[in-house]
Amino acid sequence: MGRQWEPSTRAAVQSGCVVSACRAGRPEAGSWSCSGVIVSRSPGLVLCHGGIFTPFLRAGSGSLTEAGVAFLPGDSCRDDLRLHVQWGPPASSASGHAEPERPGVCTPRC
Amino acid sequence: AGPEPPTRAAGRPRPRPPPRPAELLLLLSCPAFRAHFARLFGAEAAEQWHFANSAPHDELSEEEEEDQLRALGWFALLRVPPGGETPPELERAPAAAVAVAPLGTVPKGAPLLACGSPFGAFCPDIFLNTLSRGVLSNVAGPLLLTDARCLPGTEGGGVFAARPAGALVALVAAPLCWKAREWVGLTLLCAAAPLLRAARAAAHRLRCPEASALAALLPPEAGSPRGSPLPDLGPPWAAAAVLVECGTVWGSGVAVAPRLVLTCRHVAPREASKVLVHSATPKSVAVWGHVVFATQEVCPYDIAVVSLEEDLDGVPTPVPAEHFHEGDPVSVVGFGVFGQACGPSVTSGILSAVVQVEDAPVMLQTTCAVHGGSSGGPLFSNRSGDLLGIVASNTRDNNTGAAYPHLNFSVPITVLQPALQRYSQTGDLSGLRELDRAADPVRVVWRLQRPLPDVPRSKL
Repeated sequence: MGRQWEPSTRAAVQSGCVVSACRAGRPEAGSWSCSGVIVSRSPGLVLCHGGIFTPFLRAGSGSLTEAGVAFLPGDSCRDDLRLHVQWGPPASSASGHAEPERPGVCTPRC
Repeated sequence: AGPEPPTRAAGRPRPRPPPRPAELLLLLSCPAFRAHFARLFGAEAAEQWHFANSAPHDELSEEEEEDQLRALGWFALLRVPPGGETPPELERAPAAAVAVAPLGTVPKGAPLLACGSPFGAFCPDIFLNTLSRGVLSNVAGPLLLTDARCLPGTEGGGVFAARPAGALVALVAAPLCWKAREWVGLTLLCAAAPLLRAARAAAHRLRCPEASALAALLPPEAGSPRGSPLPDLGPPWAAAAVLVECGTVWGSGVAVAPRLVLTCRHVAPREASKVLVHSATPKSVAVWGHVVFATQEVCPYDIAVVSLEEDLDGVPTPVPAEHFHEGDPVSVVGFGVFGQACGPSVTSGILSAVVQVEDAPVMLQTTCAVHGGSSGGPLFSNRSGDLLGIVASNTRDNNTGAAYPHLNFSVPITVLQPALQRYSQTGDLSGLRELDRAADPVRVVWRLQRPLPDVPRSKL
């Protein structure tokens, strides 16, 4: 990528994350995931797509199309909704420490 | 504008923090996005459009597809509580909050960088934060379209601008769009600024005081202009594209002189027929004209020339290119997909092939996404802004019915320019009529046939 992209690439990779949703104690029910953006680190605030929440809506997906509804509070989803956010490693180590190598990681030749 | 490998810092891979639990604060939608979505994709056209994460022929229950459609314009604000096993350097990461581009500050045609994780949480070691580049193809309020290629699972991913550097422009609403069972090759986005505004407003209305405090911490718009947003300037050459309406048929065209528009024969096929030409930039106007020349049905060059009754005020006349360089970055501007419902779309790519006959270019191929309705639209060089050609078609596999928007064919402007100049100066159509006498090898090229073998001459 050209140099003009360096700030955008840095911002994108630092703020990109994955959000996954599942039912507490019911792994067999499956999980849903999408991408997201960390809009604030302290406190940690993430914007992601709403599609992964439709299976958890108490009133069903119809509540998304009710006239005049622009938002739904978090408790619109069932109590057994469990969310996890995963992001990448920091772009640079602020402490400057050498990082430990991951044991057992190798690249076998095919 | 294809998917590119994830950018990784040089050296050893850094350990990825483990997934962190989060809580849902609210689900939100941007009302203006929903209104524009309903206008562009709703009504009669609704049956033609699909935004599913799978191809239209894949099995997806009606209920699942309905759910996806209902949730398309919805996003979620989550909170990640502090603690856990987060490495301390992440907590101290410099990017405390993203910068957000105000709506309207990124013009059509501007380069964009999409960052998402294809297939969501599947194999983050490989797919987390994969980058893809493209341009801002079209704008309808907070509903944006990009030709950066995105995949299922990138919904919610951020789309960033090169200018303002690193500013968050939008979030992916639907990575894949299908119209009439054909992949359109554009990704649907919701602008970030109005979405965050909606989040702030919603948080204040929640009964939870904590949520209201968090709303104050949502990132503001960077360098927000006072009053109305900046006008959508875009590249100056993009304004040369016009919409051409001939009876019930419509397509695109390009103004090559104040009263002269070039389009395709299959858009305006009959000489002397009346044509209505709409320009979108700098202002929306419609001017009547008539077809002064259209190539014959058997002519390989699918071209028509329209003479207008009035000047197209303010519409720039592009400079015709004299040379073509394979691999050069190019853009197609056309009214494909949306027609009059929205301004012209800009799609980016490279000049992938210049097909020559006897050392003269007779066909241009590009990797830009080209859709039905783009025919007649201009192909521009991104480097010089020169007009390279006129889009004539994209590609369809007759065996499978699949369309390929990223392989398309244009008539080089060098084929047309001498005749157009002669007509502009003298009104003489004879140069244009010469196009109907294109040599057989040119016909073979445009029929996508193999070159004719050299036939041995008879000695008789």
